[in-house]
Amino acid sequence: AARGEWCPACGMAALAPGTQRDVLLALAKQSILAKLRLPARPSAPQPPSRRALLTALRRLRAQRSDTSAFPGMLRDGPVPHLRPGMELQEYEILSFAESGSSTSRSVHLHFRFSRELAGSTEILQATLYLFWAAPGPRAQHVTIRLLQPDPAGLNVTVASETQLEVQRSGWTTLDVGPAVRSLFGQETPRLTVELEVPEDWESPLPTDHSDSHRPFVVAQAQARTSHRIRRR
Amino acid sequence: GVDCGGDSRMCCRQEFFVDFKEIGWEDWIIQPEGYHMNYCAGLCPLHMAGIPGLAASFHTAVLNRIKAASAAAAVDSCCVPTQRRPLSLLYYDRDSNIVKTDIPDMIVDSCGCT
Repeated sequence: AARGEWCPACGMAALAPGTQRDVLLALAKQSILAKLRLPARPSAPQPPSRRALLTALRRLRAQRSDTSAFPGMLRDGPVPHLRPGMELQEYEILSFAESGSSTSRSVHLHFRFSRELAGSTEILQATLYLFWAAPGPRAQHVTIRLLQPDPAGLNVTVASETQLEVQRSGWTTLDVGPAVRSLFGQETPRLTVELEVPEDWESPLPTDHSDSHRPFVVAQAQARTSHRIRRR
Repeated sequence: GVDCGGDSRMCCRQEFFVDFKEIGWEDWIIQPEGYHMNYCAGLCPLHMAGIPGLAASFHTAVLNRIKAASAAAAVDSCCVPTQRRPLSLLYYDRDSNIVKTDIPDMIVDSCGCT
């Protein structure tokens, strides 16, 4: 309403400029948090090192340029293949590894996902990126197991096991879509990866977190549609 | 659409920029630096109904009949967004994962009278 008049819809008097700005800022916060399905703003994040982040983004961009099927990360602007008016909100999630228990032969990596996203989205694709540093002159075998907590959360079961033959240093990828998809139904969505490596190998999880070869998972998720059509 | 400015009281798009640094959100929102929460404000008297934008897709003849029929009731139309676009956000979630999403229909590009 113009100054001095009443709003024809709500009957409120026009707000003073300062008050109006406060109201609009509060509205902006509320609207963004609601659309991101967040009850409140996340507390101070622990960002990965800049080098790890740039390496991951570079890796994804390289992946995107030679596999158009997987659109990759951080596209500029809206998702082009969604019809106007039909957009289902999509998320691209980049989760860096956290170290778990390890022995000379096996290393555990943990990848966490937020409960809010897990509860309101469904996974379309998820890929695990691992970097192997100079394994030696001969090709070596590595076993990668995806572990999942059982419903009681007391034990873990092997969701899948993959044998990998690593011949030279570099990045390798593994499809972990089904494992992450089943996580998204659980209370604490955390993917655990067990790597069984030859005795004399160094761990693929760099002890120095600022290292640019930190393993990561990139997942593409889509908001669940609010209603489901049931077939009778 | 018309951007608000000057002293016209007709339906227009009012620009409003929320600086994330100003509201203390710059630590968890990586990009962009702020949000253009533009909104529509202003009057839509009867002779403005359907000008410009949203109502332009109505059959003008029908609309004129409605105008004529409701002239006595002096019913105004509403000032609403006619074009919107997504807000692309890159942010840390509470597990410090990096998330990118496009929230549809968050930025008003133009306004018009229904």
